[in-house]
Amino acid sequence: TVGAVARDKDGNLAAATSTGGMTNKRYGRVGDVPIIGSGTYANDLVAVSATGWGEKIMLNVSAHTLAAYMEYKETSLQQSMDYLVDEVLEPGDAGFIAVDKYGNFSMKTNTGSMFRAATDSEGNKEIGIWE
Amino acid sequence: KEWAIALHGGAGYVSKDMPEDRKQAYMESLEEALAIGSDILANGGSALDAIERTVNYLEDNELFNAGKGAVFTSEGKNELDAAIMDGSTLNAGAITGVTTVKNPISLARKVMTESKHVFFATDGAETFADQVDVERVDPSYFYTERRYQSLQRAQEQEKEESSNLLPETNEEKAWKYG
Repeated sequence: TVGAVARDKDGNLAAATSTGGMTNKRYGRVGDVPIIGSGTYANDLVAVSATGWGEKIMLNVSAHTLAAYMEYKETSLQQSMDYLVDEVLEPGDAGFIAVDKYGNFSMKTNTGSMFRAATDSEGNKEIGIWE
Repeated sequence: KEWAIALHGGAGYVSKDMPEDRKQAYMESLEEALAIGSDILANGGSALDAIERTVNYLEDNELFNAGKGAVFTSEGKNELDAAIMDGSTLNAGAITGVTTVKNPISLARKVMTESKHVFFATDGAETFADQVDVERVDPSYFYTERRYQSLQRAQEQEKEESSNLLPETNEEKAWKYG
């Protein structure tokens, strides 16, 4: 699975995810990626893309959970990411990337590794594989 | 901040003793994907264009499980899914189970901008692709020997593993990641 989230100069947020699915998946099995609110979600506060064990990402409506937590609890992006990855999902389930309306980014996984990269207009930059 | 972008190439269980040349290949690919999206944003491009082009690059890079380099289903096929969502309008487009669309995220964006629906599946998504301007390929385009070998190993493992459905070890878990 691959994904990207961005905030542009006009303050618009968008999220995109694309996948080949799961090795050896059964005929007709659909994963989290095309389920809006699970593997992919964006509103005017935050944009989120997920990767990992699709069944768990779907059962927790994960991308929307991060956005809702941020909106209703009025928390920071990182606090919402920590809540989703550390409290809602179980170890080994999934990883997420997100960008908020202020241009903050957050990338976190509880699977041990996630190929990831991020940068912004102030020159902050992060590229990584393992946690 | 004026703009920001983040991308991923999949989460899972990747051993830390990955060969150095392979690790280098992944790091260079992540750098290149990041440069594509950040250049678009720095030049005033839209978030939608930045994420579509970034994901297109990752779909075309066979290191990643999307587009070329996708994993195989139990029937030995490559069935691709994608979704895109515009935070400023809460509009979205999603597709599942396509086999002839070179860049699935571009088709998902067409669903968002050129249809009144949000989600198209399998044959319906293929029919919609016939009606819009997206690049089509023969399903064999997505084949990579590495992923096909993975399918073989997964099916061998399936024969051996105990009846319980939940994977236990990290190695067993590794198969479940998209």
